This record gives sequence, C-alpha cells and structure tokens, in this order.
Amino acid sequence: RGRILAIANQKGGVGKTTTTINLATALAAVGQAVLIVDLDPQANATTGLGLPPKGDRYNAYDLLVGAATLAETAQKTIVPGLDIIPTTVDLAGAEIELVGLERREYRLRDAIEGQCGAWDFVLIDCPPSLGLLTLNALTAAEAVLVPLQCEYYALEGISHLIRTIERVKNNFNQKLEVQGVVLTMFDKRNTLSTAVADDARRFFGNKVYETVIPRNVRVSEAPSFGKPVLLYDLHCAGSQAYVHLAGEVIRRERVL
Amino acid sequence: RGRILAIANQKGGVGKTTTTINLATALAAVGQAVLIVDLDPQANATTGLGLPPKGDRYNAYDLLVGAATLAETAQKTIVPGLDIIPTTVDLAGAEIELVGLERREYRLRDAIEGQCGAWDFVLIDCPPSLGLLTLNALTAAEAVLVPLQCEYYALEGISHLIRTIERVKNNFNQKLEVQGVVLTMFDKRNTLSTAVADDARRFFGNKVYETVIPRNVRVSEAPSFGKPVLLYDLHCAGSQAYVHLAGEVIRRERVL
Ligand SMILES: Nc1ncnc2c1ncn2[C@@H]1O[C@H](COP(=O)(O)OP(=O)(O)OP(=O)(O)O)[C@@H](O)[C@H]1O
Ligand SMILES: Nc1ncnc2c1ncn2[C@@H]1O[C@H](COP(=O)(O)OP(=O)(O)OP(=O)(O)O)[C@@H](O)[C@H]1O
Ligand SMILES: [Mg+2]
Ligand SMILES: [Mg+2]
Repeated sequence: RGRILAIANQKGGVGKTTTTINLATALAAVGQAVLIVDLDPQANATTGLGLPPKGDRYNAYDLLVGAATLAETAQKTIVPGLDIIPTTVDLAGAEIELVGLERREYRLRDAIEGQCGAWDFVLIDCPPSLGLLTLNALTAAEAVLVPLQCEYYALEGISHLIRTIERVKNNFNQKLEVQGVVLTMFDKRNTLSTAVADDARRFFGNKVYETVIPRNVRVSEAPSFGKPVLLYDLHCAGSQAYVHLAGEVIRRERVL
Repeated sequence: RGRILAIANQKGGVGKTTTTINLATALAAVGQAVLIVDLDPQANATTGLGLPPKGDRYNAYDLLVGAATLAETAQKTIVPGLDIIPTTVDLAGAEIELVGLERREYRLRDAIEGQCGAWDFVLIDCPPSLGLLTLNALTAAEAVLVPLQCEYYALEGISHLIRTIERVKNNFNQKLEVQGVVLTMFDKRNTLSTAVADDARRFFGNKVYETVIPRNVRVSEAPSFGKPVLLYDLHCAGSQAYVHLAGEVIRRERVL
C-alpha cells in the first residue's frame, strides 16, 4: 500500500496538475484510496479541487519544515476516497529556506515514509522546475509519471528530466524509476502532435502509456468550477482518457 | 536606448519564450536593435533561435557569476538586428548557488547596467517560477511584459505575480512597472478564452494590449525548425499578431 508517484516535468504547462487531479479522481472512482500532495506554490491542485489556497489549516509547507505530520495535514476533497495535502503561496519561500537545512532533499521523504498506510496511491504534483521542491518529490517517490505535451519544446526538455531522475536515483533514492510517460494535449488534426508522439515512442518505447490524453476544452473548463473533469463532464473525451490511464497505471503496478 | 523588459509569469507554458522570440524578431524587423537574455535553464529561447544549448562560448551563467561581460557573451542570431545571451542547463545550478552570494538579486543588473547602449530593447525570457533567476530579471528590468494564457489556472496565478512585482519595486528596483499584459493562445471558438480575456481586461484595464495572440499551430511548429514564426511563416495569424504587438510596444514606450 501507499505507492508514491511523483508527477514531474520541468517544462511548464504540460499537464502535470491536470494529470494529478484527474488520474487521482479516476483511481478513487475504482475504489483506490488516494492522497495528492500539492508541492507547487501555484497551488493549482489545491484550487482545482475547490479548496481555498489560503487555508488556516496545516499545509505542505508545514509538512516540509516538520511543523505537522502527514495525518494532521491531510484534508478531504469533494471526491470520495481522495484526500489532499493542500498548499499556499507560502511554499514559494520554502525553496530558498530549504537550501540551508539538514537533509534538505529528504524533508518530504522523512515526513511521509511509513505514514502512507491509509492510502493505496500518493500522487505528488510538482512545480515546473528541477529545484529543491521537485528534488524532494523525486527522493520521496518510488516512481515517476511524466506528462509530455505533444509540442516541440516539451520533447526537447525531456532528456534533462531523465538525467535528473538518474542523478536522484544514484544519490538519494535507489528505488526511483520511470513508471511511464503519458502524452497530453494530443490533437490528431495537427501533424506536430503526431510527430512528437512518434518521437516519444521511439525514445521511450513501451514506457509510453497506450492511453493518449486528447486536447479537450472540457478539461480546461473544469478547474474554474473547482472540480476534476470526471465530475464536471464524465462522458467527455478527456475524462474517458483519464479513466483508461488509471486502468493502465494499476495494471503496471501489478506487474512491477 | 537599451530599454530592458522582463517577459515574466510563474505559470508554466503561457507563451513567455514564444513571445520573447517573436516580439524580438518583429522589433528587429522594424529596425530596432534587440538583445534577448535567456534566463531559463530550459534554454528554449536559445534553441528556438537555432543555437545549440551546449555552446562552448560564454553564456547567461557566466554573466550572472561575473565570469564574462555582456559584450563578451552576446552572440548573433539568424535574425538580422537580433542578438542573444544564450544559456545552457548549467544555469539550473545557478539558482542554488546564488542563494549564498552577496547582492544575489542584483547579479544581472550589476552585469548589464550601463552596458546596453548597442541595443534599443533588451528582452529577458524568464523561467516558470518566482525564484532568484526571475527576481534577477525583475531587478534588472525597467518594465515587465506579462504573457497571459487564456486559461483558468493562468488567470488565477496573476495576483501572485503582481504582488511579487510590487515587492521587487519596493525592495530592489523603484522604477519597475508593468508595461502591459498580452493575451496568448486565444481561441475565439472557446468560451473559456473569451471569459478569461474579459476578466483580464476588467482586472488590468488598458494595461492589456489591444493585440491578442491567437492559438495558431504554425507558432508551435516554428521552434522545431530553429526559427521565429516570422521567418517560418510570415503571413500566418501568429506572425501578424506579433508584428502588431511590436507596434504597440514601441508606441507605449514613446508615451512612457
Ligand atoms: N487535455 C487537455 N485539454 C485541454 N486543455 C488542457 C488539457 N490538459 C491541461 N490543459 C490545460 O492546459 C493548461 C496547462 O495544464 P496544467 O496547468 O495542468 O499544466 P502543468 O504542467 O501543471 O503547468 P505548470 O507547469 O504551470 O505547473 C491548463 O490551463 C489546463 O487546464
Ligand atoms: N500562439 C500560440 N499558438 C499555438 N501554440 C503556441 C502559441 N504560443 C505558444 N505556443 C506553444 O505552447 C507551448 C508553450 O509556450 P512557451 O514554451 O513559449 O511558454 P513558456 O511560458 O515559455 O513555457 P515555460 O513556462 O516552460 O517557460 C510551446 O510548445 C509553444 O510552441
Ligand atoms: Mg501545475
Ligand atoms: Mg519558456
């Protein structure tokens, strides 16, 4: 129990938060107990699930600096079976504060190791950088799920991410592996999308999930209602893709 | 001469690099001498102009740590009248290194102040965060141009960016102001785009440029050829929008 996945990619706007929220919801919909850790100071995973980003309760910052435990920080969401460690913009200051602390890359791992028994999956939403917050997520995680937008710049940055994952594996976390790469915002009318998808499959082989997330306006509308797209419009192409992705993630876990 | 603009927004994937490259090219096309400073370790502005991100020449990292001057670091690009301070992934390490340095927020300003006489405009492409690299850009700049993607999460994060600009103005750089907000990836068929655009105009008033950059696949294809979209396909909607934006930016400079 308590399988920890980091949802990471330093390229901005590739669908990390959207994948975290909707994959978590789809896993909860099939009976898995899921926890999201919002490790991005933008707090998009927090507000995308309808929670205020300025809460008076404990949050991810408190967890990292050791002011509260995982159990004290976890909150319920509107999705049955899905809890969250919310965040606020205060987390932005943590990146600089962490630089001077002992075991600065292990803060998250030390806070959650052995504490995740209540959940089947823990999904960590990462900010668009390879700084100390993402390093903490990669050190705490057992595997990484990489959202890859079907655009040129997104593909270009992937080798830097893979090198960083290797570096974390060698220095901080031997068990870290890439569980898979999910293609996002795929537009079948657009030759660039298809070219990037083909490149990604050549580069990553069967690490690329069969499920491809299409560009689908309902997906980008859902956060303005504080809901995952599965609750906003279950039958749209975006929701159905995340349901299929959840099935693939569970099957891959069984095999590993 | 040497008007310094930071192209900034901590939200990822909103069009910072695309705006930096194509606005710079459009300004150069009307006879302005322009310099881009690539302050994002992803080095997308560098590769989007066809330069390798692993150069053996001086780069933005050298500039920040004082190993080279602006004149030594500037390189020509394929666009006449447009030079660049290229970057490599080494810059990713600078963020942590800068934390312990004297005048850590002023490193870029100290390196370029009084050195920009050869150019009419200096555009600084920022990474998707509000860490020390973006703080350096905001401290060195005279004004900020904010690309705002017409999506919900992008609008939500804007108040955090404005607060940070105010903080920099009060602590490091009195003259800093927002020159304008440019709406990007606007899709007139999508009600969310229109809703976000209306919200942005209510929030920012006439700070929002009249020019709106449409979502246009030619814009996202151009980087894979190492070219600005103005060189890849001058007559497409994306290129024309950036040409209009350049006109507006110049007019606003005359008024200020
Ligand atoms: N499949 C999709 N179809 C349409 N829009 C999408 C899709 N996935 C994500 N989006 C939209 O694209 C934008 C970027 O997605 P998101 O914020 O999830 O990316 P991110 O990688 O978390 O960004 P950041 O790097 O800022 O954390 C958001 O406005 C989101 O609503
Ligand atoms: N007007 C547009 N139409 C279509 N695609 C666009 C447009 N502007 C940008 N893009 C594409 O959207 C993606 C994000 O743009 P870009 O990389 O410029 O954003 P950014 O803010 O610099 O991202 P980051 O936060 O990672 O630095 C890129 O793949 C780019 O090619
Ligand atoms: Mg995100
Ligand atoms: Mg960029």
